Amino acid sequence: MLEGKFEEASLLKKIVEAMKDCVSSCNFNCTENGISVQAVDNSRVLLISLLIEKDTFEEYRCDRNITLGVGLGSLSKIIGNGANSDYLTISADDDADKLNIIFEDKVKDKISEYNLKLLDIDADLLDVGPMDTDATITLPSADFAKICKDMKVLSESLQIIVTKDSALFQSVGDIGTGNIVIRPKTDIDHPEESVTISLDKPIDLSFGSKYLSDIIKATSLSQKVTIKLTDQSPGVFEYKLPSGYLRFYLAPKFDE
Amino acid sequence: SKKQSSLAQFFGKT
Repeated sequence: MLEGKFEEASLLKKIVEAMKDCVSSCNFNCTENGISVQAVDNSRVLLISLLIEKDTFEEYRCDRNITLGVGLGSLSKIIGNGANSDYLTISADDDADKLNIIFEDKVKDKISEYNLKLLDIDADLLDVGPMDTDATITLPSADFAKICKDMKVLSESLQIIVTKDSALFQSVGDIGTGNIVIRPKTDIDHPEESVTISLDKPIDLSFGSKYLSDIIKATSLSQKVTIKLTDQSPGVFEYKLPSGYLRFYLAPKFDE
Repeated sequence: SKKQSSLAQFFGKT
């Protein structure tokens, strides 16, 4: 038996919105410690790794490990029926073929209950493991989203060049070029506005703009995004949850 | 132009 109660439906809404355009369906792996997902997009360029730790929930129990195959478009439709501020409880029996979803209005005496049919998903997982990191950038997630959107008007690729004291986002396209430079900044009054760059080795990597457009759909999950870059390796883009994370691993583009 | 790589080039299967 799995049962997890979110203090606010908005958190699961945001998680599903951040994932559903990248992967249509995925397995939710439920254990006593929480719920995790690994899913890869159809082109096998972008990997999503989600961890919702037990502490994220108002109440949580999972007596036995269970895997729930979920169509994210369908889940999104049902979750969309609840108000952001509702309590949201998901539950499933051990051999369930459906996921039970209950919204409780905190003011009105109103309870809405839905069942989502589960899917049998045969996922082949990738062994991501711990990765070395040459450069780490942490910046406001809204700023990163704007950089990605602004640069996408120029090119299908976004080049990220990190040196000791700056990160350069560069786009070179048919209509012209664009450069955005950000530098470390400590904002004591508004720590969420701070920018940090730590560097072991300079970085010059290019990523597909269309995949970055998918990644920045997670912007509402966290005020900050952490970007971990390693030479000749996938970039890791991490949005922290109250307890857990939503991470994207994006394979880079290379010169032909 | 640049060529998109695949995650399978970096990560093995579990």
